[in-house]
Amino acid sequence: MTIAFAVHGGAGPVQNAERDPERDTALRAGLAAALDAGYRILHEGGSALDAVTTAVALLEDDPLFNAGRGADFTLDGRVELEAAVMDGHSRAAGAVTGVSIARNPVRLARRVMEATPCVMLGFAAADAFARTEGLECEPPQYFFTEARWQALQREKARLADGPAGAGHG
Amino acid sequence: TVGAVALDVQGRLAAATSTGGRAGKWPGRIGDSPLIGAGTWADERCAVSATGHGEYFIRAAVAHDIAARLAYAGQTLAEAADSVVHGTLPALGGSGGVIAVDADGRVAMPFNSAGMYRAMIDGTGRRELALYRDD
Repeated sequence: MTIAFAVHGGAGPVQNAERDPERDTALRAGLAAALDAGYRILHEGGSALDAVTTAVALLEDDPLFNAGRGADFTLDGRVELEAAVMDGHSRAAGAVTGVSIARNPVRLARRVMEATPCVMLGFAAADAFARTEGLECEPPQYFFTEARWQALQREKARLADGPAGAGHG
Repeated sequence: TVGAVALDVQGRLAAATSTGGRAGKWPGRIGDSPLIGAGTWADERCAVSATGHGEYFIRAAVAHDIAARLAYAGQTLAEAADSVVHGTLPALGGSGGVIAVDADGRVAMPFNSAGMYRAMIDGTGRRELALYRDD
């Protein structure tokens, strides 16, 4: 039987002049670790659902990637994390948005899928569900990284110079 | 944003996506990652995880559109993913990319931005890891 696996760590407008060889090496190592962890699960006969959950959780724990620890900040300097998981065989799906305490939002999304009749929980309800389920929760400082904080300051400066509403999607 | 897609030995497909959103996003803003059919999708034909400017991925229902092209138009995974990422998305003004795997173990990883951090091992065992367009 065939198995296959892929991961991504985000897309963006990184130009040649902005590249940092040391950072690139670390990014490659993070991607390789997630790829190998997920593929190992599949190779040993594990489920696609376990493979994607494990790999995404690893990337959430890596501060270089914009998810979990290392997430971007909102305009008011907080994190509002989002995640989803879907099982193609059963069409079961779970998602969370506006999460502020779960160390691994993807695991919270999976619990939404497996333990509730809902597809998505958001904000205070999602945080409360993380506690109820006994998932690992973290204080705000866990999610702070200097690089993301500086990105927020640059975005605020850009917005101050730009048209109203620009950059908020 | 980070994500993963998988095909297991029993032929089951799955997708997962997680994100912190965008720097300086409005409090309460919801992107495409948690929206089933926009940033994340899996069915019996393919699994998709997206990354990019979320509002455009929502408007284009990117992940489900790729799956629908397999189901209704008979496109291959590569054709479907390329059509959406290089056709539908830029026509709306959106940038980013997707990773996708189909039930035969084929993997597609198209993007229309300068880079997309990505890695895969497809059904033939071919391994690839790259960060930028010219990698």
